Amino acid sequence: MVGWAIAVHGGAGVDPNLPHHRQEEAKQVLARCLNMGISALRSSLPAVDVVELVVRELESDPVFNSGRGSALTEKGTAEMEASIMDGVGRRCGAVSGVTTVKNPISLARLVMDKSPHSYLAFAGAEEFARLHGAEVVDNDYFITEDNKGMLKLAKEANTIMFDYRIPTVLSDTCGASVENPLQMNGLPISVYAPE
Amino acid sequence: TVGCVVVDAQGRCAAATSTGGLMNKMCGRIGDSPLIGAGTYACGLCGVSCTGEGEAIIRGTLARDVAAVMEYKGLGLQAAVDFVVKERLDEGKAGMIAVSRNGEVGCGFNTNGMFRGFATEDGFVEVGIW
Repeated sequence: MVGWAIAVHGGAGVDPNLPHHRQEEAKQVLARCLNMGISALRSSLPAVDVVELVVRELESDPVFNSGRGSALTEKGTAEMEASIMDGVGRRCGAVSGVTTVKNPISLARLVMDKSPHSYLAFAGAEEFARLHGAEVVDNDYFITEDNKGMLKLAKEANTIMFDYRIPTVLSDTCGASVENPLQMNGLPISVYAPE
Repeated sequence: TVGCVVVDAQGRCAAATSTGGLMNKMCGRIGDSPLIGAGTYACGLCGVSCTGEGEAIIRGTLARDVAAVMEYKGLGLQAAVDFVVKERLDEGKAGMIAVSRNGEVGCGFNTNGMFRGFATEDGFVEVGIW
């Protein structure tokens, strides 16, 4: 018998100007999800059930880039993907290109448990979701005003952005008043102005 | 991208990763998160979940490499995470969380920050960003 352990993440690559209240908001979500996992482990849930449970919670919260609050495609839609792996027997399941499944990680779990395959994508994944009664919603459910704004920024900067949270109100974090055409990492230099 | 890795009291490891991908990505683009061995991996030794530049994580088979260097080089969990982040990413930017069957947690990233939280049965709890 060993001690249990759990780790969660909400993405790497953080905007250096992320406002303090957004940082606190993110930490609260992480702490809440961590506590959910700790309670499940104390109730002796198996590891594979705990990781699914915690990622579902992270997908349901719009703060991070998954499920509700997902980054948007060039067309302004949400197209999500997920995978899960059980170290016992190295069983695994994955999905890509899902646009209506409320919790992609649970669909990946269904692929692992209920299909002869390890990966389903796009129309096949959506069909499998309905076959197995996974909860489905409109694509709008995943789209937030914040991310619409960030997509606009990304298009203006003509770039593809990583897990990146740029403050929605640039003025209160970047002193530059005159728009400087200079770009860095594909983003307007004004985003980095305070540095 | 979000992820969770767990080792339970019976020493069983598991990993899960979920994402919306990249802002302004092309439709049909697939990143590292759904690729077993790249963004997600779990075996008898450890569980790993990655995030960051998907293309770099895929080319480095990042999650599987943590398990591989533990298995073949005999590295401990954090040493394996540090090795992989340092040696396998080339110019790419990424981060990862990991647990081992011995009840350890590990984390590594070469970005300016990573949203993360850890807890172990002996009472250690940490939530961090930078």
